[in-house]
Amino acid sequence: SPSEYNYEVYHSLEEIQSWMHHLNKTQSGLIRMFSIGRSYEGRPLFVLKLGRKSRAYKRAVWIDCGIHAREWIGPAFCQWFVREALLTYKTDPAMRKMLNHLYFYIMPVFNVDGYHFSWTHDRFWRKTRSRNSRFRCRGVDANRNWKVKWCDEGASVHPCDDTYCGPFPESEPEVKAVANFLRKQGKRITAYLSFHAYAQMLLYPYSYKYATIPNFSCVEYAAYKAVKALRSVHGVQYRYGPASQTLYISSGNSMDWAYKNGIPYAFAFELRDTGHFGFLLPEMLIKPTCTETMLAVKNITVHLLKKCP
Amino acid sequence: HPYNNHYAGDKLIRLIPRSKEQANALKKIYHQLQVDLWQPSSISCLSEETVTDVRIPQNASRTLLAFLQEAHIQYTILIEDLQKALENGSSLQTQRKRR
Repeated sequence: SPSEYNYEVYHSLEEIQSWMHHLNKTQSGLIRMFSIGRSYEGRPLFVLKLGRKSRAYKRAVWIDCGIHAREWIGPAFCQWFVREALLTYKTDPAMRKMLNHLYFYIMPVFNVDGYHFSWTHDRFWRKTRSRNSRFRCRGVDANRNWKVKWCDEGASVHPCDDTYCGPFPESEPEVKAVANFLRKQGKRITAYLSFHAYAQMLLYPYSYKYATIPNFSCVEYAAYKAVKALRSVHGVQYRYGPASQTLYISSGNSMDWAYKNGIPYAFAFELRDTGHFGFLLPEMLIKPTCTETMLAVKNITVHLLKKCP
Repeated sequence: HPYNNHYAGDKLIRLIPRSKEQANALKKIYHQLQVDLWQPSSISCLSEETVTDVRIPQNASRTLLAFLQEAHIQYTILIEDLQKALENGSSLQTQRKRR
């Protein structure tokens, strides 16, 4: 059950996949697990569909974690989100409304090969694990491999660099699988949320250029309210704004692709912290990080349901 | 020790170049030492006033720190020993499972 699994420690890929299988069997009223493809090394790419089953048309929110392997707090949050949803569906009116009106597609570990590698070999690995026939270096930055101003500023053409964009857009099977899935869903996906670390920021498009998105007003206000809600939990300050100005310019990333492909509300979270621990956020900080982020995500979702067209 | 104690002595250093010259100098030394950039994610994003966090292996840290002192680039050591930080951040349960 959700209450027996320890959500306050980091889990290996195998443990996370076991957990997903377990939920699929035991929480079939609200959860269905399915695979959208295979990784470069042949691992299944599992996604959880979370929400009250309904024959009526329901919009959906896509959430992915672990695009970058070393950002372990991401997958920890994705698991936390599912746990909170299951535990509070009956008692929390906001959660009940969310799961009744929307489906949530949760991909707890996007970069399964990289995540596994960061557990077993190199804690600070970032990229996928695909091979390049001409170079000794492996891996592509899965957040530079999307077809939106691909391999422009903020990405690298060198296979040995950590921001290598890949030989062509969607070269990585993981990226292709998610892109295909989202394309197939069409207008049904109303929001895209991606979880990374670290910087304590809530970002929205664009990343690849300095420009204002057409629906800036609704997106910006949703971000403002989310950050305010997040801060109310433990007093932690997150910055928010367009990624290009708030963080740095980067091309070919998933948030920009999602926006360009018709998902009107696309956000990327950079979770705790700001450098004291960096990627090594201690397990004792999983709970406060996830609790505050949960409130931010609920806030964004409820705001989008109520206020945004 | 997790990861065969591979990260013993590795440091996480924060630098903020205060001029274009300092930023260019950092880019050059980062390339030479092949550092692991934690933020920003790409050396090309490095410019004046950019907060950069870099992981440097033990055997290269002396070279980098000497360079920084010579170039008058201020730095802070965020994590003195990454292996210790890694081990301290995991619960006993997790460490036991890994073993």
